[in-house]
Amino acid sequence: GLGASLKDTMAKIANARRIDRELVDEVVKSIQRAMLQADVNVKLVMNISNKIRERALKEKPPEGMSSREHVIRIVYQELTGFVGKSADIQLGRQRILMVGLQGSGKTLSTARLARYFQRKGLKPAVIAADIYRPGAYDQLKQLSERANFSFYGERDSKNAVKIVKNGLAELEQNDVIIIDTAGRHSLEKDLIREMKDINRAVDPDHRFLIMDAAIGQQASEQARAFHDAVSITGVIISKLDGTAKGGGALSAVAETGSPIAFIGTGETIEDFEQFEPDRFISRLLG
Amino acid sequence: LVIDEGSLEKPLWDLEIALLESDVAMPAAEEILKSLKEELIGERRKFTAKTHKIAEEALRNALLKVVSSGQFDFDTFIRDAAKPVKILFVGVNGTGKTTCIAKVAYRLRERGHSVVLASGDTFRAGAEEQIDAHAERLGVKLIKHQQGADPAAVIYDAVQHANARKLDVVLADTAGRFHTSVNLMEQLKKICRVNKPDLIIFVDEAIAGNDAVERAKQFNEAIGIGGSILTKIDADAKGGAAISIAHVTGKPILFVGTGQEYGDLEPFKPEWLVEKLIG
Ligand SMILES: Nc1nc2c(ncn2[C@@H]2O[C@H](COP(=O)(O)OP(=O)(O)OP(=O)(O)O)[C@@H](O)[C@H]2O)c(=O)[nH]1
Ligand SMILES: Nc1nc2c(ncn2[C@@H]2O[C@H](COP(=O)(O)OP(=O)(O)OP(=O)(O)O)[C@@H](O)[C@H]2O)c(=O)[nH]1
Ligand SMILES: [Mg+2]
Ligand SMILES: [Mg+2]
Repeated sequence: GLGASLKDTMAKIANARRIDRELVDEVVKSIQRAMLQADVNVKLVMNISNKIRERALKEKPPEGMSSREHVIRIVYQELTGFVGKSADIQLGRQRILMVGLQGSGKTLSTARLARYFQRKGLKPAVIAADIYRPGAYDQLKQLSERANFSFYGERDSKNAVKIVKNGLAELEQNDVIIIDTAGRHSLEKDLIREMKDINRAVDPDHRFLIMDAAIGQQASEQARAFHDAVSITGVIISKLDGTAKGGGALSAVAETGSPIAFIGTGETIEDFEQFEPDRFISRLLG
Repeated sequence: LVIDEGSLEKPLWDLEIALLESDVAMPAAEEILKSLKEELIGERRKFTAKTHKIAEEALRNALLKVVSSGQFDFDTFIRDAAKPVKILFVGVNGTGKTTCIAKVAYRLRERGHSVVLASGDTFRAGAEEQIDAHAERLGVKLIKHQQGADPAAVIYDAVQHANARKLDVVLADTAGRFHTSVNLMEQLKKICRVNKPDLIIFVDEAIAGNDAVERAKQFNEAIGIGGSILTKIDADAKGGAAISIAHVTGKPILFVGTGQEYGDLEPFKPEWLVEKLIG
């Protein structure tokens, strides 16, 4: 696969006596392919790979480091520098709003995030504010019952803002309140407006964008739309237990200027880890 | 003038970027462009004809060919098949399988067919309530067991019900699963062994990128796909995943999902998609 091609190219550098323009071009080309295959935004791939090419040609390997290690180091530095540090999660009272595209993993992540705070000794609660999807109320209610944290929802209500206002009052005794919302995309103007209304009613400390690891070139535009609407403060990447590499997350970071906080790695409420830049990048490059 | 490799390099690279930006998976884009290159090299062209226009036209035809492979009319298939027709919906998590079942049930009912649904997702929280709500709204019977039940048994039950009541179509839902889970893929194989579906529909989303190839390939190798439905194309997705899926399975895209309502299911039109991709 693409991973092999990147490894082969790196092996070539290992055996090269010196790094010349042709070899660097070959490395950059295989890095571009790895990134494109990982769903990184096309324009972003070109920008990042140009930066890598520039540095690989200009910078001398430090004392004692092989040319190959030097180039690999540049690649990792550029990519981890781009994706930034893992988000700094405060373990205190807060309200968190969960938003994202249809089917991206918001409802399960709402429960997983609550479980995360529960494991840290805090008292979490969740609000089911998705009034459209049939069974959304039951889905979140069942998850909260299994893990034993408070749940608020109004099964037949058609007013998400009312639900969150009532929920916030009802769940006052809890440390962390996490609000699940309906899936929506940038062209569903009514739903974007609803999201803004919910955001205003909750005035949350955090607004997390939940993204499917498999999202393609749409990531950039959708992240931009969510950020323009409610100002995203963190990104969650779900379904990294599949084969998708999550390159769309780089666009999400670029468009929202916010860090990746957590990753979803399975279908149970425990499959939730804090984001680790190095592991993510090495998996992305295959 | 004869088209040579050199003059093709930039046009093909530009076309590859256009395909990648439209979510055609890299392996699919590369293979299509590779055979295009072989086809074009050595071809003659008029002095006035631009190489990139020739390449673009050739690509348009190649894409049309890929995405039209195996096309059949779903309504005709239903009409002519022995009853009850057993249709299984499969795919990875969150792609829109359950919603597709509701949309297909709606479409079948509009055309005068009798339908029964099978609640084959016996695992996920709220899965049964979700399909139950759809069944109720559509006025369609739903066969369900308790949570944790064997999905093969639920679907089997639904088929028995259809036989007993002389119903036309059984639409069977399954839990989302990743091809990387050996257990869940084995469970899916068992569902197919026990129930022998007449049509297996792979449901994937237009917003998926490169993974569309991998998952279509793995599902196809595991249980054989009869056709696909591409959902969420209304999220301004270019729909390149259609090329990826058709390319790797050789099976047709039957419908596209254009929204969250029951009516948001349209028959797939190859020309419309290719126009979106490189129009
Ligand atoms: N394997 C795996 N499945 C996941 C992960 N995250 C979510 N899922 C599954 O993906 C599907 C969609 O998850 P949901 O939480 O319902 O997604 P959602 O964003 O709330 O969907 P909508 O409310 O319809 O927009 C479900 O089958 C989840 O179990 C993950 O990290 N790994
Ligand atoms: N905009 C849009 N949303 C869609 C479309 N099809 C499905 N959805 C939405 O996608 C989300 C997931 O749909 P489901 O039908 O639950 O997906 P699923 O594949 O059954 O999910 P799992 O069973 O959890 O694997 C829901 O919010 C649907 O309303 C579509 O064509 N367009
Ligand atoms: Mg949800
Ligand atoms: Mg489902």
